[in-house]
Amino acid sequence: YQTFTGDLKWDHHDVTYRILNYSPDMEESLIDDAFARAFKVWSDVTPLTFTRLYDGTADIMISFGRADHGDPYPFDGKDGLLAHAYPPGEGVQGDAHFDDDEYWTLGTGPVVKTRYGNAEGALCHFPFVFEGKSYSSCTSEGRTDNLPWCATTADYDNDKKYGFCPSELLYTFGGNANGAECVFPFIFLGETYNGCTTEGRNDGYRWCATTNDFDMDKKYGFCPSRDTAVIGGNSEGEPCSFPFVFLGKKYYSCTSEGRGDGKLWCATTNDYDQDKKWGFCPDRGYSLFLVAAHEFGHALGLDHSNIQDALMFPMYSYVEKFSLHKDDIEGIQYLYGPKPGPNPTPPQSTPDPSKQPDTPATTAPTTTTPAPIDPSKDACKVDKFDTITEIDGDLHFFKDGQYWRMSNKGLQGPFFLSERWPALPAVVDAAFQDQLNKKMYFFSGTRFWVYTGQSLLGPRGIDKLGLPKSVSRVEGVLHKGKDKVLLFSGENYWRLVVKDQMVDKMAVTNVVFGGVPSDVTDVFLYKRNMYFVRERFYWRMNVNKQVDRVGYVKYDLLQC
Amino acid sequence: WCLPLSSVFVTFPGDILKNVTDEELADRYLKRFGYMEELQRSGIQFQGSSSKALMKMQRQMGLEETGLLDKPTMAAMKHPRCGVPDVRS
Repeated sequence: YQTFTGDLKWDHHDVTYRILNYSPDMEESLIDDAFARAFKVWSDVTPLTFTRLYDGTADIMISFGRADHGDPYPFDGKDGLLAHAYPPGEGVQGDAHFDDDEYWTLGTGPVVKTRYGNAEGALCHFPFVFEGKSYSSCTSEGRTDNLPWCATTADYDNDKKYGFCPSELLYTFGGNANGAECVFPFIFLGETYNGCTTEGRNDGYRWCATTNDFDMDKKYGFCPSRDTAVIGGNSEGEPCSFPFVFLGKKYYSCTSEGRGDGKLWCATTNDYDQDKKWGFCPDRGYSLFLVAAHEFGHALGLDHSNIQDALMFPMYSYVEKFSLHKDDIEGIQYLYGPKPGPNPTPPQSTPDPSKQPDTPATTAPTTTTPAPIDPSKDACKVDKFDTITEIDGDLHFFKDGQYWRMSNKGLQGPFFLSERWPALPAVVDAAFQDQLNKKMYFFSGTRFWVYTGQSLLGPRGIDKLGLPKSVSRVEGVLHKGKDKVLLFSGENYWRLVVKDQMVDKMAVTNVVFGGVPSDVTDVFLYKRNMYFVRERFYWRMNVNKQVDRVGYVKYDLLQC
Repeated sequence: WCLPLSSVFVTFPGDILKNVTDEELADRYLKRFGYMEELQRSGIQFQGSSSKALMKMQRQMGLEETGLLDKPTMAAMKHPRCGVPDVRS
């Protein structure tokens, strides 16, 4: 690893950041989440904390821009340079800039979050089948209003789950119109426009008026990119027009003809030869998370590494399961030191006293030998808990017949489930405490138990709560007011009226919590925040329904 | 076999990434990322001045240090990357 000359670094550990604008390529919540996760890469291994500011000057100001974007280092169109960042300091120092001529995704192709429809904001599922035909992008087939839509499951014909795709006909972002949709035609400087335009701007962003007369109302917003929109070229944001004519020949799909770099392109009108309108076809895109994590490394004081697998290596490569390289950890810890708190200790065999030397050691030990730990009794060694829930104000972590309690005294346990709640099976999928009468509800498979102190009701089938027979288990629970809870299973949840022990008839819906994964394996409420858990990670949503933290269960909640 | 039968290259309007020769691309790359300082280059032929810079770049990128514009080096130069220079003056 390398640091910048003079070991430039922040002189404080509570670093702030602010997102100044967004890319049209992804929904804002997905961009927020990518940045939050990228910061977490560094806060996991240092004493640094990162707080997001919504106005004013932050240490790290994050922005998207194209070509000349206000500093002496212009970007270069699609591919090539992806982003850059400045080492710590005042002014532009510490800031991170992302080239918006890139196609920003999570690294594996379009990430299309839907709005409206009946899928409650789920992501599009590509490909999906509609009327027997397979679609790999949003379509306006089947509609007369031209709105692009997609299915959020593989088979619309069976599941009928759909939502609308990003489109200027549905909403805008940024600007001053609170996200209102474009109004076409609109008038700008006396001219009439029937679509989004880059006229009047020098940054290449497409915009529209949200009333029919911009000259009079001055209301505008930026147009979100459609998933089928081309990137770069001279028609940014327009969809490909198939078939199109190029050098007299008809093309029915993207082509690399005419280019020496092998990049796929298409025309955005039906005749390239005549109109010369074109752009690059959408591809897998670049992972905003990975690029941001790299740039934030610069913003914290790391220069480029020459270790190819290190995050701070200058070239981009996509990795599915990211973990910070030893070289990056050593680099950042050289600047800021390690994260405070005990390190995880490997299990060790119990020393046999008979084999200990009976002569005293000649030098005093510099470290204390950790007490042997039985992995089955160490919560820090558990990769994934069966469920986590708050009981009497303390978090309880359940795993295979045991549970741990995290209180202000620290982590205690493991305790045996059978000692406190003897009727329960070893694996508990979900649990919650009724806030009114402190009864404990436990779910395992298709059964549930209710404990009032030591008296037991159950087990009973979860279908008795009004859950459909198709529900094979309840995976998580969120309190909704004092007398209702939401029971989560898969991507659905139901609202249970606790005193009636019955779910509302019409209250089944898909997960509508923005910014959290749809495939969470546990959900719980703790100190008024909602936690959505997937494997080792959690997404914390505050009372304003904003995801304000993404973290590790092990390090943050268990304080391992 | 994967090349089109009759390749034609056109200049696409608005294309920032123009067709450039390998030498031009390498020259720009070595300069942009700090391997070759501008003063060092003035008035000197590419081949002579850049060999050291190329080797420096090849070392940084984990490539064989040939000092030549070989295929792996050109591929590395075309690879998407961060805009922060690798070498500082």
